[in-house]
Amino acid sequence: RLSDRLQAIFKKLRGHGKLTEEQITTALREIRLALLEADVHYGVVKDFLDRVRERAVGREVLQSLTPGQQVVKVVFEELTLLLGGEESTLAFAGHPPSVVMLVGLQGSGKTTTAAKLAALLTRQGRRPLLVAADTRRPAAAEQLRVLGAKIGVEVVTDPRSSALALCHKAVEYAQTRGLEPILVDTGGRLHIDDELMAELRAVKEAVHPVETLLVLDAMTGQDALSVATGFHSTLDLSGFILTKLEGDARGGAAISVRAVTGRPIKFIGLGERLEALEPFHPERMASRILG
Amino acid sequence: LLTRPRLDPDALEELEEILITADLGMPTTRQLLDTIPPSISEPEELLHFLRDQVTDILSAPEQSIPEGHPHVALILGVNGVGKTTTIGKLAFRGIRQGKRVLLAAADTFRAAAIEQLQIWGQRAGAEVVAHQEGGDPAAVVFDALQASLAREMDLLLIDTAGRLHTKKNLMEELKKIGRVVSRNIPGAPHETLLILDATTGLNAAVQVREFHQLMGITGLIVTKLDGTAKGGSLIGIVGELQIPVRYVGFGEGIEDLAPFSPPAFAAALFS
Ligand SMILES: Nc1nc2c(ncn2[C@@H]2O[C@H](COP(=O)(O)OP(=O)(O)OP(=O)(O)O)[C@@H](O)[C@H]2O)c(=O)[nH]1
Ligand SMILES: Nc1nc2c(ncn2[C@@H]2O[C@H](COP(=O)(O)OP(=O)(O)OP(=O)(O)O)[C@@H](O)[C@H]2O)c(=O)[nH]1
Ligand SMILES: [Mg+2]
Ligand SMILES: [Mg+2]
Repeated sequence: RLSDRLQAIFKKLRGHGKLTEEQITTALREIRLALLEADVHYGVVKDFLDRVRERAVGREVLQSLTPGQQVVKVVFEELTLLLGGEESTLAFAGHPPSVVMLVGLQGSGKTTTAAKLAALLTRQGRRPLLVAADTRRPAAAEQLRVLGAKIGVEVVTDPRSSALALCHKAVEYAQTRGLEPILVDTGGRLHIDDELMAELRAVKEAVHPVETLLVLDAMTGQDALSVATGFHSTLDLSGFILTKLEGDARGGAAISVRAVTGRPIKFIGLGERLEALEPFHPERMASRILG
Repeated sequence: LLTRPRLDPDALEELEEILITADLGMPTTRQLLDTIPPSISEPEELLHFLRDQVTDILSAPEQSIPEGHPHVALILGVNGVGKTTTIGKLAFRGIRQGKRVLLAAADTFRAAAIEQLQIWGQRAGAEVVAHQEGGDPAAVVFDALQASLAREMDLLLIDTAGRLHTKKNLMEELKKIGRVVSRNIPGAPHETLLILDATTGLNAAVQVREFHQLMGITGLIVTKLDGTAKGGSLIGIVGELQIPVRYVGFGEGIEDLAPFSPPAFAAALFS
């Protein structure tokens, strides 16, 4: 564990001795290894370490009786700061119906998460509407329809409609039926697929979602940075949902996407059941990433 | 960090960045960089050398596949990696090769999983054995095995539900499916293929180890290589476990599958 490794580095220091440059460098190297092992992006780790180094040569560490522990504390605090700071809630528009768009790579968990959000909102006393705007994947609409039926939430589908037309139809329907918010499940796509990214942009410009959430698999590696950057630059994301977090992936992608976009992680997916959605807790994520 | 004084430290750092951001992980990156002979100093030479090293590692595992009639392949992997889609692609390949192909819809858990596979079956020209959603996956597999024998199928592909290797009960279910296969067709499953998503980071190695320990993985398929992820965790995985990579998936279309080519993969890594 990182804390044990750092303790070992600093145990040679007795009382209020000055930390050597070598000890700090060695400590930073251990932290770097731990973060890379956790799938945090290479460049993001570099920037993060600069921040840690600044504090590591400061009084709080130098004057500590247990500098090893203090450095761990610094890293944990800096990670938590980086990850946190905002509420895990969905925004709502000034006048209904608000639209929430779920986007992301293939297989990240968007359809399941759309249904989870619908379930959560229903428990909170709202009456959401699901939109099966994935027009490409075999049986995608059916998948959302089955999930919607489980939780008593209506699903707008139409095998002959485009994603854009479906969203227009959904807004009208929601308005007439007083349903809110509208949860749009989009088809998985690559951030480098210009045509499909343009499709998303067109939907966004038409229905002005109050949330544009990137649904990201917690086991995503270094690629998380390009994915987040790609989706963010085209769509101006409002936040992230990290899925499959009940597994044993360290989840360093969370750090990368937060660092590169500044947008918050709002929820985490902890399983395949529709109840398995929770608000994001930065300190818990920080300690998980540190391993 | 590295003990090659003849190599420019900036060049080494650049290489390290290329390899780490390709998801090789630090241990494999260090191993690779440590193999650079002192005689090499030019960047061109360096890249060429590393490409060859990667190609060698990925070509090393034993490649033979046991023959079966029907040939039974069990498809496994964590959630969302591309199992069902890859089966569609494999089925199409088989049909193209003149084989009689049958698919088993043994993901009885996830919403519309059966329908999804049935559509792929239609696209490929392969029949699908399926029960109800919520049914026993082992029962589907049993029926599919019987059907492939009775109808003299050449190839049976078994789709399973995505599952995290951390879920003991789901891994037990998988083991049970494996037993149903081997009890009903001697020598089967002839292939147990783990599907890996190229966007996955270092957890891919954990997935392979866990599934391999439980089931004995005979081959890997890496999907979504049409994205920006390089799938570099494969190098450490193949090096450690000597499991061959059989195919790569590079798109959502039925033909977006190709036999794995170590030199092509190595070249893409450094491009
Ligand atoms: N273990 C686990 N599995 C999840 C979680 N969220 C989703 N899944 C599973 O991940 C797989 C993919 O989920 P989908 O909802 O189909 O993903 P998607 O992003 O809609 O996929 P595409 O539409 O093809 O891009 C399914 O097997 C889900 O049950 C989670 O939090 N934990
Ligand atoms: N871009 C790209 N997408 C792929 C590839 N292979 C599969 N996909 C997509 O990934 C998503 C998930 O594919 P599935 O076949 O449903 O994955 P799965 O492993 O069966 O998922 P579960 O059964 O839910 O665990 C779909 O949107 C597929 O179209 C690939 O090689 N490239
Ligand atoms: Mg979907
Ligand atoms: Mg599937």
